[in-house]
Amino acid sequence: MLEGKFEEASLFKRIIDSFKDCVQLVNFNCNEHGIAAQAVDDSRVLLVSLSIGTESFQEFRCDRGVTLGVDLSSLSKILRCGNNNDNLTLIADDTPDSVLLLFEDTKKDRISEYSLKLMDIDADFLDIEGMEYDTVITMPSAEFAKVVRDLNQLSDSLNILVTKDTVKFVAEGDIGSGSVIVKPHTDMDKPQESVKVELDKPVDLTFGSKYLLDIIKGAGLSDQITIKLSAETPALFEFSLQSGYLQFFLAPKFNE
Amino acid sequence: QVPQSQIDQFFKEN
Repeated sequence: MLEGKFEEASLFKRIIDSFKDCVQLVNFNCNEHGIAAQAVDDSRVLLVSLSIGTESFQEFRCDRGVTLGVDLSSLSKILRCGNNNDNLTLIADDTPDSVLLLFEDTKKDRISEYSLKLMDIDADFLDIEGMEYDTVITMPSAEFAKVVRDLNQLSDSLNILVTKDTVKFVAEGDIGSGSVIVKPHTDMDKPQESVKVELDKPVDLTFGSKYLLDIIKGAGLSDQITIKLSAETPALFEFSLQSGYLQFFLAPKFNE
Repeated sequence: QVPQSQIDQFFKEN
C-alpha cells in the first residue's frame, strides 16, 4: 500500500507541470525509497527521469512496490482541483486500478477526494546510469531559461560550447544570429546566482530548441540547473528537489 | 537543418 502525503500540493503540481507537456503516459514506480518515473517523448529525443525521495513528503509509507500508470493530462486536471497550500495525500493499494488524491485544507476543514483511473502502460525502461561527462555546468535556472527562450527566437537549434572559462550559447537562423556568453563566478551573498563550470574536455554540442523549451519548464523546481555534457552523447539537465531530482536527457543533433 | 539523433541510440533497454 502506498500512502504519500505532501505538506503542500503545490510541490507535486510543480513537479508534474514540469514535464507533462513533453510526455503523456508515465509509470510511477513507488517503493520504500519514494516515487520514481522514467518516460521518453514521442519523438524519442528527450527522456525524463524523476525521483521524489521520501524526505520530500511529510509522511510516506510504501511497504511493497506499486506501479501507477498515469495519463499526465488527466492527473493535471485533478491537481488543478486542489489549492496550492492544501495537504495532498496519494493513496493506492498493492494492486491498484486507481489512485486516490486527497486534498485537505488544514485551516478550513475542507477535504476533497478524487480518484484517478490508472492505465496499463507498456513502456521500456532505459539504462541511464553510469554516464561520464566532459563538463558539468551549474547556473541559475532562470538565467538558463532566459537564454533558451531568447535564442529560440532566432533558430530551432541551440549550440552550446564550453571552454575553460566560458559557456557560450549560439543560435544562427534566417533572420540573423545571437550568442550569450556566461562566465563562471561565485556570488557570496546569493550562492544560487553563482555559475560554476567543471571541465575535463571542451564541448561543442547542438540541441533542438523545442526540447530545451520543454526542459526549462522545470526551472520553477529549483533555483539552479546542473547541465552535464559530453561529446556526441545525450546531455543531462537536472533540477534538484529537496529530496530527489527531475532529470532530462536530451539527444544531441548530429555533429557533421 | 541539422539531423536529430534519438535517445535510444545511446541507452540500452534495462
